[in-house]
Amino acid sequence: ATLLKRLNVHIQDPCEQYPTLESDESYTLTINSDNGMLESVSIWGAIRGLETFSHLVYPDENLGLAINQTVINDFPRFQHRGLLLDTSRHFISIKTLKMNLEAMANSKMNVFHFHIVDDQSFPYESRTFPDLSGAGAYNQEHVYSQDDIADLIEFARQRGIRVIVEFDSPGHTQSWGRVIDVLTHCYDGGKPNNEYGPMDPSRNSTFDFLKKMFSEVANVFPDHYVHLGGDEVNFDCWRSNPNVTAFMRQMGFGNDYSLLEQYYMQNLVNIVASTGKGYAVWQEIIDNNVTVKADTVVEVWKDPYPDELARVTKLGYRTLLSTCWYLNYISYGRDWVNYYKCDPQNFPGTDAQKKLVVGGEACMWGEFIDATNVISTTWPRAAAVAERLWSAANVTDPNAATSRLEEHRCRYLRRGIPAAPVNGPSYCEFEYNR
Amino acid sequence: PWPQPQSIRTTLQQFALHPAAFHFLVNSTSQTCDLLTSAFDRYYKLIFYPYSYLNYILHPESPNNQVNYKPKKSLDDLRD
Repeated sequence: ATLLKRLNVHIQDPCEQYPTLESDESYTLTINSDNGMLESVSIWGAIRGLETFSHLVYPDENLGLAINQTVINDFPRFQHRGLLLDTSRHFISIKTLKMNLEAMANSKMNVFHFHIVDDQSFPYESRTFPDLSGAGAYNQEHVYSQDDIADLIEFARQRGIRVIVEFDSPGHTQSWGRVIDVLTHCYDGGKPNNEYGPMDPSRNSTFDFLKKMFSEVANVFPDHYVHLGGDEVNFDCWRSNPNVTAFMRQMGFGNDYSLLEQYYMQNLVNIVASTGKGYAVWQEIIDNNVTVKADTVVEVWKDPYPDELARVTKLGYRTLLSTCWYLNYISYGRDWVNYYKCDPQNFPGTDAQKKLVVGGEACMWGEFIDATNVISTTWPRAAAVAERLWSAANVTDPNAATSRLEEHRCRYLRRGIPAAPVNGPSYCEFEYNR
Repeated sequence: PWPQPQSIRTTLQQFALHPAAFHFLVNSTSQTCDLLTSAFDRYYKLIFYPYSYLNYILHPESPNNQVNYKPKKSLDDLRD
């Protein structure tokens, strides 16, 4: 065998600072002499090509390490290949989040959807409102400082991964209300009952707060997109509050509280748009007829997902699918096959509608996940989603994928990432922590 | 590879790799790119020293993470 002495890397365009939804990740990799060649348009394509190159190298009894003569032309089927981690229901350390980013890069995923806060805790340490985490986090060790956030964003950038942060509202905000008086006071029998509902759209102070908060978020997170959530708003508390009821009358909303939700979101998206950012939202925003910017990305999470995708794309919005990739629903056996079979373009629609689907996200909600199990529960199951989002539309046979996924899991173990077995009895040449 | 590339052609002809006789080389456009040089550093370690790689990237400052594994084959073995 000849020694492969060099991999020549040619990138056509100057280096970009951060990846975007429009980044070109294509590359060509050629190994056919003692000089290999990796060519790409952008740095992001070169990073994907280097990952592929690392997969092609294998241990060989005679040669130590070997690579076969190979030519690869490659590009992603979808531009947005995301993974959501929820760090509110359980805290996940920066070290573990980095390990997850590394696992994402190993499967060419390119968006970390950082679901950083929710009802249960507010671990984001705000510059403008430090008390939000001061009272809203589980405790003061369970927070992400500004340095932590910057460190994580840089770690992701090095791997061509975008960090899209989610600050979900007006619901899912109980932890915000422990310090800042922005939530609706719920009433029972005409009196406040010391419970709180979604953010209170009837008070101007709510939007004054949101302007300051999202101005900070726009500065801290460099990606063009912020995720504004907007899902699962419960109207009961709004209904009980006399000030909100009076505001409903004043605005002519009658008893239709979805119009109040629409009013809140319309104000919020206008605030965020004024910072120059774009936004991603859960599908309810569109369901409730909020007018959003043309570059808005709408994330579908409800079933039946083919109908939901058809409806959202018919309205002309760029769309993500996550419905069938809730990895936190853990079951015994080869559940990755169902993730592998789910296709974001499997819905009745025109070619133009299908082109509006820009990708999807695997989601790992945090009720039963923390640093003890997040990596092994997520990986390599999320890799099934990664292949669906990267590879050609006709790469659909789970039987053909099984041995490669098995090899990929072993690759994770060799690289120090504790990816769980997903295909029944097996072994890896290099076991974890052996 | 995972995920499956859009197009891949491969043969049984093998090339050997050895950490003492392999490097990445860039064209002039790419030489000023910090992202690329750090990617080379990472992938060199990942390819030749995968077992220490994760500790290296999670604790880059730690003196315990110097790469000092001896390759299974010496370069002379391969030359033979």
